[in-house]
Amino acid sequence: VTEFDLTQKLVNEYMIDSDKVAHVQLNNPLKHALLVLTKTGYNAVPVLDYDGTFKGLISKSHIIEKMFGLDQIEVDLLDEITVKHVMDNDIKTLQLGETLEKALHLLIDHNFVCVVNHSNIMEGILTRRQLLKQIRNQFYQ
Amino acid sequence: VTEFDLTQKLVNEYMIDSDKVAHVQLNNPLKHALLVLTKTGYNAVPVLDYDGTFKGLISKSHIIEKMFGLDQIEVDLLDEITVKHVMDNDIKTLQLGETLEKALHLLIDHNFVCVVNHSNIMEGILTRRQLLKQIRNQFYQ
Ligand SMILES: Nc1ncnc2c1ncn2[C@@H]1O[C@@H]2COP(=O)(O)O[C@H]3[C@@H](O)[C@H](n4cnc5c(N)ncnc54)O[C@@H]3COP(=O)(O)O[C@H]2[C@H]1O
Ligand SMILES: Nc1ncnc2c1ncn2[C@@H]1O[C@@H]2COP(=O)(O)O[C@H]3[C@@H](O)[C@H](n4cnc5c(N)ncnc54)O[C@@H]3COP(=O)(O)O[C@H]2[C@H]1O
Repeated sequence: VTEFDLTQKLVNEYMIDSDKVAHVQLNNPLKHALLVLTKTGYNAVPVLDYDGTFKGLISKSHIIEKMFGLDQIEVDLLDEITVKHVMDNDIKTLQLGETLEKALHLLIDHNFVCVVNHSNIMEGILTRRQLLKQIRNQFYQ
Repeated sequence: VTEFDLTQKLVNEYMIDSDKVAHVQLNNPLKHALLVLTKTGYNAVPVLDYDGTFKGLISKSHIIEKMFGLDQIEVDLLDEITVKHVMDNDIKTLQLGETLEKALHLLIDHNFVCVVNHSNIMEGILTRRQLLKQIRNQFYQ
């Protein structure tokens, strides 16, 4: 049995690089956010500011709940309401150089975690899938 | 280092029992399915037949894609289109008595896997969260 060691693996090597991460911006209208989520097929994506700093997450659930709250006639409000108004901005992140062990603790309650640098710029995301693949590769092939 | 052994743990002991699993039925209208998904907060739930047999999964994504395809005026069609018409019915399952090792392989590409008995009745679901908790408990506290 090999030593099971997530404390020696850094998130940097296993994250999905930010250029491959679908995201939306704070001031995008909800209609644009729903289009990105529907086209990519993801249930939630990171929200960044214009300068690439990480701000939080937005999910299909957030937008559907908002749509349910609107009158049939006002669905075109989705052009006016922005991501900023329905996103979740209380989200933990990982720093570059942190370990997969720390990521494991966060991925128990979250589908993915954003990895940021010291200026809070998003460098990538670490997903449950990436972590499970590492665990599988270490023990079973 | 303890031996990392998912081959000795059975899915039965770690699955969420079916009485705690939100689900919809084949003949439910999409409007009901969207309500269940929105109220529970889940992105996808199992689809069962009237006798409890497992039939597949339905997700918010399936329903939103259908809504996008409809004319504004026809949204009330959601009362008439049923789960059966938009669900994914090509879904792998786990059998009672199978191991967490087998579950690990399936959970790399799926958020959760349904556990069924020999009559294909759903007994529970095994989620990525349940598996990650077991891995964390075995190595890190
Ligand atoms: N287009 C696709 N092709 C193939 N498989 C797909 C897929 N979309 C989703 N999946 C599968 O479904 C899981 C859950 O996706 P979800 O969108 O809820 O949740 C995703 C999504 O919110 C986010 N995510 C993943 N990759 C992303 C990316 N490139 N850009 C932005 N967000 C991403 O991280 C969460 C966890 O992703 P993870 O890969 O662990 O787990 C994914 C993956 O196994
Ligand atoms: N109401 C809630 N309270 C607290 N945390 C919540 C939550 N809803 C979702 N989450 C968190 O978000 C993750 C993804 O949820 P999702 O709905 O996309 O994907 C879920 C959902 O599709 C399904 N699922 C989980 N529990 C379920 C249940 N009791 N009934 C039906 N489906 C369930 O299994 C997938 C994976 O679930 P998992 O627990 O691994 O992972 C969950 C959990 O960590």
